[in-house]
Amino acid sequence: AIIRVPLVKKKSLRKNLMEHGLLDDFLKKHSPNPASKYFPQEA
Amino acid sequence: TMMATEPLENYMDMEYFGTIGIGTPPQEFTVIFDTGSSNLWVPSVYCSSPACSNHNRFNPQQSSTYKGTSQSVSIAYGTGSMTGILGYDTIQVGGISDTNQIFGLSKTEPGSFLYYAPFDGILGLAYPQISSSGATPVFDNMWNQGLVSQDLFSVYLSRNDQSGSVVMFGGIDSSYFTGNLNWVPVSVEGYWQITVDSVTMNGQAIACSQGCQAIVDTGTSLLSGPSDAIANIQSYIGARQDSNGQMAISCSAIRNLPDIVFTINGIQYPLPPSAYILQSQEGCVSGFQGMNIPTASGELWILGDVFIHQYFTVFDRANNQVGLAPVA
Repeated sequence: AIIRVPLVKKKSLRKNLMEHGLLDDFLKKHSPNPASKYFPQEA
Repeated sequence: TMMATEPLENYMDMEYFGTIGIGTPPQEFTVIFDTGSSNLWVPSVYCSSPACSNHNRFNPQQSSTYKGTSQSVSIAYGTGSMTGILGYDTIQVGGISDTNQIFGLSKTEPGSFLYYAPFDGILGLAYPQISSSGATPVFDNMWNQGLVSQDLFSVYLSRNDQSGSVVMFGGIDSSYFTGNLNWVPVSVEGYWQITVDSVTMNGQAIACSQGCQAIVDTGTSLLSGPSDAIANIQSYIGARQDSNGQMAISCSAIRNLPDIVFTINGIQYPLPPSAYILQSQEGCVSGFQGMNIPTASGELWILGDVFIHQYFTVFDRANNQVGLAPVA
């Protein structure tokens, strides 16, 4: 009785932005710090 | 108001997505199954932001089982916030009906970049302790209703295939791994946080020499650690930042570099270069990613999909432990 949810691979947001010429603009406006997911107060 | 923080950068490189249905009849959504957060949210018809226009949107009026609330929800994205309301409805997950599930319905979503996100929403699988406003996470609700026979779930990520990856609720399928599962106690119940003994290369400690904490996070693509430690590793493996914000590396390095070994609870978990160097048609990039961590929090690592590709992972809520075994 295992409930299985298949996961499918899709093109990442980074690749989508890259293909639409928007990645540079995104990176200029954001300074990615993965830690902010876990430390919302500090972020 | 429910407040949550879901920095987009952690989802920038996410490639694995699942489908759920919400409501009666079910409305379909593509979501990230994220062990690094605990809330469920999807876009709604109340949202007219450009980002929502390109995604499936939940319409409460087309669901006979929807129950609204007056509670608002806000999820910060660094430069803006997704705002919305909380409601209850039936969630279809892997053919099972999870009734009376609380979830967020977005009304605004920030930034044009979200328009291009390959997912509609997020389904959090961490502990209820970090769920905003005490909203019951999906897996807790499933367990409370007796929908799963074991209080655990497991994740297998197929590295190369378009299909084959799976989240399994309520059980472990041994065909996905080799040998035995090694169990690691959860050190802090909130995220799926464990203690790492060391990170070594060629038998020498390259980080975490005094032990450190790590979060096992299916909602983060890469393997993250403190900026200084990661900068050293990028230097060791010859990775350099490219114009896309990634750490580019020669694909030929896959044949020459040593394993990087995470020792956890006394067991070694080697990552071969074929695991920590990500190959695509555009070239190769490092699977490591630095992050700025508050000093008081000590040395924290995130074991994202780069690690989970190599190790079948069990998230055992009954015993508050994580099970790891090499993928088959």
